[in-house]
Amino acid sequence: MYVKSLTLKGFKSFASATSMRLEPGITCIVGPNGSGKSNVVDALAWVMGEQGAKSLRGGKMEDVIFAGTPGRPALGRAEVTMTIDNTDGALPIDYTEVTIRRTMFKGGGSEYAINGTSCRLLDVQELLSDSGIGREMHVIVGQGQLDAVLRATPEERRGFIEEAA
Amino acid sequence: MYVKSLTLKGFKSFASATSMRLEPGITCIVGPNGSGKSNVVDALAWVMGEQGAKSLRGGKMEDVIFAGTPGRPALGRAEVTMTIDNTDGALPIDYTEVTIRRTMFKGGGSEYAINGTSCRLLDVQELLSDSGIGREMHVIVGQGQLDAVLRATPEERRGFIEEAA
Amino acid sequence: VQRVFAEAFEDTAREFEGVFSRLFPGGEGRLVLTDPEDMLGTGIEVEARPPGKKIKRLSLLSGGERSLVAVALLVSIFKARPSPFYIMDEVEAALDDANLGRLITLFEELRDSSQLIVITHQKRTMEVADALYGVSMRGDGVTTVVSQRIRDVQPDEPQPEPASA
Amino acid sequence: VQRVFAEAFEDTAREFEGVFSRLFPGGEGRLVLTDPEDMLGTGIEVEARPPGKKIKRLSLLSGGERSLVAVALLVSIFKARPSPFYIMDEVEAALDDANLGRLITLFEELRDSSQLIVITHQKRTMEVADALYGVSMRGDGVTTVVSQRIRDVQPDEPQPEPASA
Ligand SMILES: Nc1ncnc2c1ncn2[C@@H]1O[C@H](COP(=O)(O)OP(=O)(O)OP(=O)(O)O)[C@@H](O)[C@H]1O
Ligand SMILES: Nc1ncnc2c1ncn2[C@@H]1O[C@H](COP(=O)(O)OP(=O)(O)OP(=O)(O)O)[C@@H](O)[C@H]1O
Ligand SMILES: [Mg+2]
Ligand SMILES: [Mg+2]
Repeated sequence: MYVKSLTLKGFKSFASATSMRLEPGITCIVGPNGSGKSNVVDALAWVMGEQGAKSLRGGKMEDVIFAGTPGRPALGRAEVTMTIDNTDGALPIDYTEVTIRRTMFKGGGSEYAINGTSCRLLDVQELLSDSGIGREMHVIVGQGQLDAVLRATPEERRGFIEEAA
Repeated sequence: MYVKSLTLKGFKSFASATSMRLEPGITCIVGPNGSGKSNVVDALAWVMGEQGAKSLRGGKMEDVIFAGTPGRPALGRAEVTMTIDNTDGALPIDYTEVTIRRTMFKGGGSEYAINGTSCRLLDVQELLSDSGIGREMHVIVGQGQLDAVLRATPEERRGFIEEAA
Repeated sequence: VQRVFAEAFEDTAREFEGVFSRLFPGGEGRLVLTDPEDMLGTGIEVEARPPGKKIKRLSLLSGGERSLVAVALLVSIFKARPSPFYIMDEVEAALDDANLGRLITLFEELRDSSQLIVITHQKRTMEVADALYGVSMRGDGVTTVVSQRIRDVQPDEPQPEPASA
Repeated sequence: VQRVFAEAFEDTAREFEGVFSRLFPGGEGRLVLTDPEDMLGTGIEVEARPPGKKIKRLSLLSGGERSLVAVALLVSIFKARPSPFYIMDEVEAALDDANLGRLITLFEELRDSSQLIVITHQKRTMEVADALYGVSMRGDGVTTVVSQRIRDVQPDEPQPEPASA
């Protein structure tokens, strides 16, 4: 199982719909400071159900919606779609390709869809946790977050292992 | 006024007496991970009177004494001497060259000396603060400490400016 | 639940010894339960001894050493309980050349069984990528993906300038 | 005391606008008192608008942008209220090539009136050093200073290998 593609629309600095095709193996994302690399990481965490505004570097969840620039007005919604190659059946769902989509509107909450069918956050979380991706998202090591692993309490470190198990 | 030389003896990983001559202008210190560069920064903070074990990355103040290696026994004391060129009279003391020395013994406290004469911590702090180096040591930007400047509260930021003023 | 954690901890601890000695050749590290009697509530401590040094509190380790120990812990969890993909955002920041090389070797091992999405400024990390994306923000606050290169496929656009050597 | 702070703040705020626009060409930043009525207790807020973007909360800035804003604040304090020397430990970690160049330009300005002691892994930073020290720990846990080079003076030992390109 691997992430085949990621499409961002109105998510943070990705004002226009932008798709990235990802490969099994190592995909590197590069670019200057402030260009949007960590925003891609935020998009991955967000589409998988991240609920904490702080983990996405915002003050409230709506901060992920493209807020506009001096030359371009703000948008009313953010949408991220993640397409997963499921030929190995790691996701317990009967499709070789699985899309997970999250949409958030200004002033409203989030909507989720699996393969185009509306569902709840819980459905997304359960689908992913069976394949080894838990709610705490230990699979994502955010920028500057490496040292936090060592500063964590012994109990928190136990939590990492429990989540992965 | 500038730091002319720094001598470390038994301070952290500097087991044997080691002297470094510094220049006005830019002095760069380089070397592999774990070789002792930040220990030099700790030595500068320490000889200027740093009182917090945590600011020196230790659990207690005695952690700055060379703790030994599998091949070499621990030492009983740490000593750092800083020699300052004072030809411009920035330090309010009647010498063109000023040495500040701090010594710490295992189980004991610290001893201070200015130009070889025993003195108190307060004397060192007052001497330095008149030349623009305060107790909070805003002049030292430790490894990984840059972001803390932004994470500081508005009141803490006021503190930086007050200390420099 | 207790046994799930106990087994996960055993596997992770075993991986940790191996991974640690490959990141710190000649050194040794281990994971220790704070309360082995209480498998329901115990925490996990990390012990790290870089080569030629004595075991010390983690806070005394250098910036690069701390990064490496954190990587060792995470990669041990990844190897003991694999997930389909991992996302790493600029984890090499504190590493010197030699340690960066060791990290890259670990990435290449993880790639055999998992997808890695790596944000980086480092040329050497880019060189092992199977796919490379450049992001850019051309002064207008909106991110665009400027180029992509898939290994063994001719890019039809020029390769992105590495953000930093 | 209030007036000392008020003047220091004014000078720092004025420097900040200048320094910020040199680190973020086309952008603007300013320091704002949280409570201008209360000069005794007011805190200081930092507003930062990188070029082409809208002012946002600092937490949404990228890693490199945050480093640069922190540098702008510190250097503004250094310029408004100079100290004889400054010590910086690996502050470039999050910066791309372009921003590293801007930081080095700032270092060269500060050098005119203050001594800078800079710990670094970056070749370009080393190139502007007036003096260069290499530290090493040859597998025995003890730091040695392996070489020094003073600008315009022939080193009698080989120059240290830069720790990282
Ligand atoms: N909701 C939003 N609308 C528009 N722009 C946003 C939004 N949220 C964040 N940004 C912008 O995205 C930029 C940050 O991007 P990101 O953190 O991905 O950079 P980066 O490429 O990781 O850089 P670095 O190399 O410095 O880490 C910031 O300049 C911020 O202003
Ligand atoms: N009291 C002590 N006795 C002996 N060794 C010590 C003592 N305190 C710290 N050390 C050792 O010093 C080393 C850390 O050195 P330092 O932090 O200066 O490295 P560095 O050169 O800054 O590396 P990096 O590039 O990774 O930041 C650690 O390996 C630590 O074990
Ligand atoms: Mg980033
Ligand atoms: Mg260091």
